[in-house]
Amino acid sequence: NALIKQAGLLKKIIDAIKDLIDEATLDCDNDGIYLQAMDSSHVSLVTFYLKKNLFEKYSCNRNLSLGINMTSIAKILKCGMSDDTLLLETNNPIDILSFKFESRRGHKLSQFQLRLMNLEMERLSIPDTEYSCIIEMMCSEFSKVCHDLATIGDSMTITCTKKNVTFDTTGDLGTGIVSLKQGVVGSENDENVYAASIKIVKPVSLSFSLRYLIYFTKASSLSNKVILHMGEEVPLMVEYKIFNTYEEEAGYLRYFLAPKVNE
Amino acid sequence: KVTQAELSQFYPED
Repeated sequence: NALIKQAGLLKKIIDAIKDLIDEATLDCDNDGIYLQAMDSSHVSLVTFYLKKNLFEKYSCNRNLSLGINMTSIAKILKCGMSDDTLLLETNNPIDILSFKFESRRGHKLSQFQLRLMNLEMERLSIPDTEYSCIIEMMCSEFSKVCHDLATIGDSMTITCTKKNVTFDTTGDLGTGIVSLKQGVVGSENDENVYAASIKIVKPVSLSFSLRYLIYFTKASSLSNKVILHMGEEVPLMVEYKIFNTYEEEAGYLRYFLAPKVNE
Repeated sequence: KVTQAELSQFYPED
């Protein structure tokens, strides 16, 4: 049983991954709900963790693995309004997931049932990684950089040093480069400050496919900031933190993307 | 030549 105060939050999370992965299992235990799935080309991977405190009420008395088709769950979530409360429940035997939406004023109740699937998922083990560079920037800025550079080239090189982070690309029509200085990320005198907060152990430069990076920016509505984790010889981790309605941290959505390599 | 790596080159299967 999981009761979420704003159904729209779950919809945003599913919408941010449904174009990348077709199917996934929701692994539920008493602490929360975890998902891990790779895209069909095995180049990128998405994980999310929805902690117990994301929900108004949460109980799960035994570990469950719920096989979900992403297009189907997205269709059901679209039937609710974003400020409806949403109660998720499973039956016994566990072959359906039920969605009960209740409008804010309590005048409308709707219920949908999603047929669950038996999925044999390939699962990767992601070790705890000491990244060389951790870059925090505004989601809107990261999204704009990716979309702008994608009009020029197919891949983007991210280079992080102590002083700045640069994003550059090359295509048939020419080149593009965007550089963000190390500085405070956020608002200042009601003006957005477009800079990046950089924590660095060692400078890193890696290239990534813009097509995938653009998929990731669909999570931009979850949070103001995005955190890029980079290290030599490891996939990029793009992290969006998830907050509950009390603005407490209540989980994350993380994308992993294998770099382009010189052969 | 630049090629796209796969995730399994970096992370083992669970």
